[in-house]
Amino acid sequence: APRSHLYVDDRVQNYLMRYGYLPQSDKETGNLRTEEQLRDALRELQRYGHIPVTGELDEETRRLLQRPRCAVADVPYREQTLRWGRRKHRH
Amino acid sequence: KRYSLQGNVWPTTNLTWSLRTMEPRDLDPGMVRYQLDRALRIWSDNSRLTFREVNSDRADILVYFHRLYHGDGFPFDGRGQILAHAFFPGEGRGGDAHFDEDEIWLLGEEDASGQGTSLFAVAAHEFGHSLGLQHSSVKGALMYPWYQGLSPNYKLPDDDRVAIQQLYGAKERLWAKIPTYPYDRDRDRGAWPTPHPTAPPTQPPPPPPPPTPPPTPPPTPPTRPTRPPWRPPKPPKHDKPRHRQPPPPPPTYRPRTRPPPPTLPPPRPSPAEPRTERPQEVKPDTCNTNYDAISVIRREVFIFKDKYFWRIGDRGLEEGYPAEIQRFWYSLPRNFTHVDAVYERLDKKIVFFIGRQYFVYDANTLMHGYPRPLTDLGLPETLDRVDAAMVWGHNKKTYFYSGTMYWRFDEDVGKVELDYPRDMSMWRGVGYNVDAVFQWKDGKTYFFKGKGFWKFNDQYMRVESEKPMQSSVFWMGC
Repeated sequence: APRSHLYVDDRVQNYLMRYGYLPQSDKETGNLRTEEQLRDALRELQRYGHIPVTGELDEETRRLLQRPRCAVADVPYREQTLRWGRRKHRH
Repeated sequence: KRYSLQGNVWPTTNLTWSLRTMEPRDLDPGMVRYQLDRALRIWSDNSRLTFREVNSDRADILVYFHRLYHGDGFPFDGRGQILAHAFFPGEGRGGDAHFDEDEIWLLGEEDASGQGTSLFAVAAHEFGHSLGLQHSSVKGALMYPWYQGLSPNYKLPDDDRVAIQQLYGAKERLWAKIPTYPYDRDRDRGAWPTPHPTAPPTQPPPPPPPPTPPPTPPPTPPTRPTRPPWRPPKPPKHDKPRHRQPPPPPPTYRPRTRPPPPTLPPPRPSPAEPRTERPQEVKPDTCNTNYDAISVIRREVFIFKDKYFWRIGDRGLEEGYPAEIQRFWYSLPRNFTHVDAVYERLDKKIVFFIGRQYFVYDANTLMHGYPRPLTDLGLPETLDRVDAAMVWGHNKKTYFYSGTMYWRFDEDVGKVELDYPRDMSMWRGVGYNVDAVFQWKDGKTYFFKGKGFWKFNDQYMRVESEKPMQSSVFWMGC
């Protein structure tokens, strides 16, 4: 497959899953993600964190990822299910 | 774009709380309790909620200081990004708040150096979760996910105030009883207190409180004069150090016989549910029992209960079962009463979990050097048993389940993987404290609890149907 222009390492993906921006279940099923999904997740995190919404893993976003915070998910379970429950899982 | 309600609420507005870590590291317990009390007052000042400190594990909101992995599938990360977490209202650990003991907690106001984290600020946020609030994306809201210190005379922002009043109603206001008529500055100067400072005139009136929940029983008249909340004693004037009286212990808590609330979320049993006493030497009733463990061994399903097991082959339940486990697998402990979990490894060895030990069998014979402690697998010291184990057909990885958590086991390394434990809620619909799990020849995963079981959809990571099916009918042909 063509190399993704957007490289998001595991720690960032774990962060996005832990706080509900990506489906937690992917942690277990290892379902692959499209680049667009990663960008959407970053955009939502940037909106929540009130930083420029770029869909890129830029400097501002990396700083936000470092900031101390509460461990409870930002995107409620219920919403995650609605959002991804309908998504057709790619094998 | 504003507050978010999780869905669970407490069935009463009069809640109890208790600090259960008696000696948080390097912190004065009395000062910690004072900050926690201040944080709770942020919410009670803006709603009908009342909070009473008690000294009991049965309080509604239990507060702990923990570090790293602490038995709930949401480990802390040392001093760093994760400060605390809390559980939404509910049974068991519902409402509890955990603070990362490795953080530098400030028990006074913020210090200029920016080092350290205000316990008051984080506790006020976490108690929002304990009361049923999710995070809010409104910057400056108390329920905003990222840490933001609070000013000394902090007032609850509107976003959070409207949220908590939607859940528990607004506090009766003094002037609410006075007939409302236009406020005439000259005529009525000083007639009643000035409107609440954070409610600017343009502020739309707060939504009418939801239909009042069933009238909470009038608070039982305190048997003794209620004490004002504890405040740290004034520093001594004279310079010679005086032995400071330890703060009076909070009153002992007599559990209140509160009628069971009508609409509590399904009970979440406490993590280490004591197993029911086991009648000795009585064969289990094939058509009326739960199971201790289930595993596919050599393509047959073995179901274990107490000291017995059944075999289900291609023709269904084999005749003459249940049989004694010890007749099939030798060298089990003489005093063993049941197995906790069983699974067949990819190399065809059979692993039994009994209490804090595991036994590896080559067919019927215990391999040399076993049993070994669970800690050899990288499982925590505090774990007293494994509830279930399986090799998951979806990814051929080995999983161990216990209480509210699960681990993924790396067969090559012989240890559980680093990013575990995780919370069982990942296996959507299964809940906590499962009895058994296995992957059947149909490629599907089956979770068992009590006398029921769920078929699990590996792709969607959730049960096919919320309602469990009856095990004895489907598996034992009853």
